[in-house]
Amino acid sequence: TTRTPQFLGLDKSADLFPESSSSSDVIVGVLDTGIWPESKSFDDTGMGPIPATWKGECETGTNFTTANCNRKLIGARFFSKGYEAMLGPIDESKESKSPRDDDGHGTHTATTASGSVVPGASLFGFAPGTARGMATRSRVAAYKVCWLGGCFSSDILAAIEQAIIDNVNVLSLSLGGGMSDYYRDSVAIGSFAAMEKGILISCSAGNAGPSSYSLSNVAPWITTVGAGTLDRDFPAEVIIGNGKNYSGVSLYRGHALPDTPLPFIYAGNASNSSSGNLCMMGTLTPEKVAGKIVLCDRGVSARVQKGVVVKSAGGLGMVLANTPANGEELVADAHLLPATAVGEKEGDAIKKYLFSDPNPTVKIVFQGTKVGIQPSPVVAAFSSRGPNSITPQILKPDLIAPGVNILAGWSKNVGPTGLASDNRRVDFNIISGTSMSCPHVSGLAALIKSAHPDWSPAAVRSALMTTAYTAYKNGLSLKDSATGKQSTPFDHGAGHVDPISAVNPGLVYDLTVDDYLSFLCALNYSAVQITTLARRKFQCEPSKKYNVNDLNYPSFAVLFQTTGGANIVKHTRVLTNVGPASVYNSSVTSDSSLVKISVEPQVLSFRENEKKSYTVTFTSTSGATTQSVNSFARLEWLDGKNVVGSPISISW
Amino acid sequence: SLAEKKTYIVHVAKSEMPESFNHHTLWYESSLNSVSDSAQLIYTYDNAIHGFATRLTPEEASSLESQTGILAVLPEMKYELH
Repeated sequence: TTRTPQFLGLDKSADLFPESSSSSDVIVGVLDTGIWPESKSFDDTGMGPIPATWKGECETGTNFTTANCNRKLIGARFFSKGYEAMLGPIDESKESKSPRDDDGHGTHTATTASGSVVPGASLFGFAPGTARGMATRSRVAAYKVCWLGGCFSSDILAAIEQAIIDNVNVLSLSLGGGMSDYYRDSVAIGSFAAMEKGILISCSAGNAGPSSYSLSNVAPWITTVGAGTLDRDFPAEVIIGNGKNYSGVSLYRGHALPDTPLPFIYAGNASNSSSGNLCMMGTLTPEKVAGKIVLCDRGVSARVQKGVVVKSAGGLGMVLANTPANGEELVADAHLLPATAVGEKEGDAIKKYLFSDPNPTVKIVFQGTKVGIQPSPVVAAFSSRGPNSITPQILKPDLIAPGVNILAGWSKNVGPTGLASDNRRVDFNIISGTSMSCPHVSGLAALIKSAHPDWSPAAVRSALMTTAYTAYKNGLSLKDSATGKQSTPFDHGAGHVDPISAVNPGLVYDLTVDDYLSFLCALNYSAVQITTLARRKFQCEPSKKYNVNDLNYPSFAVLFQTTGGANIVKHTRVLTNVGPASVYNSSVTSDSSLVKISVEPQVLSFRENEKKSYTVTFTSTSGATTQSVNSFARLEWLDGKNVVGSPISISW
Repeated sequence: SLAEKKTYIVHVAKSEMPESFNHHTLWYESSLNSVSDSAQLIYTYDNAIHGFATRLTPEEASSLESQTGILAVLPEMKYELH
């Protein structure tokens, strides 16, 4: 990536992450669409021998041999038996039966997490700079589990199985599916086994936002990552015939439009189809579109596909307008014709002009790359949101990281739009999704792991979460792109990742396998369900009182029953001091008077490596309410140097 | 019957493997053969889960699930890139 290292402060962190052998001993496994090994991001110059712990290998298949691997890309495997059992033999004329990435997604995620430093990177001159992954000295192992027809659970499980055997340290999964209970979800089950082996599993939260309860990958042993914007944009202004300007974004680079205003038409008025406004394939009337710029509404079909539809109907360019589903969030695309994307409000204003002017005209002015955009980060509208639909007492997502307009490596088997008709080939592509934010956290986790090799996955996650920030430098709270208002822990979890602070978090909330087993007991899982999930006979003790609220999680999700429930809820936590001896004071801030929050003890004095517990008591002062209400608060432990923060959601 | 076959992930309690088997793969094959003439192991797992993946009819899956040591027979799920 060419901007996130600066955005995250990694460019000033050389002394925090020395180029020691421990940083190059960390191996990031990426389950995805495979890998494009020729990417410069996998240059192994200066990398030492492959870690002795590594048991993986590079498998041979279509256009891929062991020679495609090196000291950077140390593993590449593919898992297609489940896919082929379901859909028949792979057509090798259409996709590579090998670790080779024909899609681009897997190369993008792997290079985001671990890519080497590549000067002079850009997409058609957009987002220029030196590209690098988050953990430049870590090693990459690619596990191809996603194919043209999708990613199947039997293949995903086989890849996790192999990654455990191979000895990866971090697993990055930018995929998800459904909202099954943990004992029915292969990613959750496989991740449990990986966690047991000390592997940190980072998963994307999903792109089903901004709807509530839209998260995937919510098991507490998984780090669930939502997406935020960077301080970078790709403006492409729309100037309509009445002289008014509207801001849009675009990654179009190609033949320029004439400098004079061009005829402008709404797609809905250039079609005989009731859904003509969406610029679906075959719906535009060429006689009405030819020689004009066409305004299409976003939705149903791919954004770049709409551009192809306009182009094939003879249109000169496209303005793509958001609908209420997307609000004002702008996602830039490398369109095949001059095109720009505008927000819902801008789109409505432009449509008003289109419907009122008998001879509407428009100009699109492409302005390249701009950095320093504020406020940033803003929670991406598409980023999936809490509450957690499986266990509402566990607050998810865990945190957010950059996931909008991210430049990273790409496959040379596909163009930047992913369309079959896109014959362009690029070294780097700019795309958006929680798929992109997840590998940021995977790479950052690898960095933390290299600085603290003995830390558990839970300790690494805790460090990332408790040091995440929830306010801009001017003190204002993080915003949500979907609403334009302040975001909440259901949107951003603990906040935006801050890797420099995460290296020295002061205190961590650690978790062991036994803690997770107690959590399963607290969920009243049957013996069969626990054995299915945890691969062992585990008997919940009938005399022991298990409580989901006591899972030593770095965040709090408090549930009050709307009727008949107690109006006091207690959560107990254990903090481990990973810094020097120190005294920490607690501080609680809350946006609601409906609940009283008290911490006992209020002060914790730690020796080195000492553990101390505390209890937070939440007292609902409103009595039982028949309505579902959410409020939010924050608990911090401060010693004058470190701030160990935890988000709190409170629901009635 | 072949057309209605689906992929299932079969979770087993490895501790309940009969002593007559000296390797879990043999147990899995035997269990499969007892419910299906044609089913084959697609994958066997020992680290991510204890169990295997196979193609079965719904009736075969149901029959397998009732066997001793079989914890769950879960249908294949499709995941999507984010």
